[in-house]
Amino acid sequence: EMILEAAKGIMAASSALVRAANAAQRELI
Amino acid sequence: MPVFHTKTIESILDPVAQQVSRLVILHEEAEDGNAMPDLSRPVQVVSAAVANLIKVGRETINSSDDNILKQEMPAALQRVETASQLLEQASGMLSSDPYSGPARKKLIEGSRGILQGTSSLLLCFDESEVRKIIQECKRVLDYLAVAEVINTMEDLVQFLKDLSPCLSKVSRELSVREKELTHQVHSEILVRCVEQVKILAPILICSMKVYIHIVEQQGKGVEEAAENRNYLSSRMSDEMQEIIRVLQLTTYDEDTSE
Repeated sequence: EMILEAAKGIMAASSALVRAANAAQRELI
Repeated sequence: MPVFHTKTIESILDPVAQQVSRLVILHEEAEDGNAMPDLSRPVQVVSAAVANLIKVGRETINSSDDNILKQEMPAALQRVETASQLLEQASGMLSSDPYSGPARKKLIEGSRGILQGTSSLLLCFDESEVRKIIQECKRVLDYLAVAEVINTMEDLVQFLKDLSPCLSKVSRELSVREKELTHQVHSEILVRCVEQVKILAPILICSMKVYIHIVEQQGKGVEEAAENRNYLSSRMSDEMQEIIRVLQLTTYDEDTSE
């Protein structure tokens, strides 16, 4: 289904964003 | 940690749910921590993915004849869209102040919102798919209710022609659904009920044949034959009702999850 694919797209994009945000803080802890 | 009731939803949401939890922890532990990197590019990618989801979501709403989906899905789409705007605001604020506390809060709120909105959307879609299966189950129930008024072999043949494809379809769809469920107990109940229905169906047909035979030959034992037929049809109906009940369960029942 298209909607499942679109949701996967959002999760992939969010994952990259959160990883980038996490990386900066992980260095500190 | 949220619990996802289907393997598809779990596979889509679970990895990001864990990352967002980690994001919250990291930022709580490092409140005055490192400067945030430039997030404008990944935020743009999220915005584009959100725009695509909204487009696909609207198409789904317009093409669906499920009124509940039409009513519930727009709110989930709105939630994702609002969350995406929060991420854009966070990104804008961080580009001028990489240490901005409010921007970090918006980032966390936006990430959570994306996750929760997408989760609501997938749940809404899944529930609509479940309603389609339930509709088929109800068709089986309607046919079973007719079993008591079948008095001739011609009617029985027609009854079989109606019931068989419907039962096969339900059985096929339930077999797929049962494999999808993350809750083992629910999955096992569905398997057991479908097995029971498969066992009972030919016995019911046989009992209907016996009843018709006795009626046509004006033989003895009409009442017992009718009773036996009604018992089998009500057993099958009970199994179908149980299938419908379990299909509608989406959360873990604390009493049975262990």
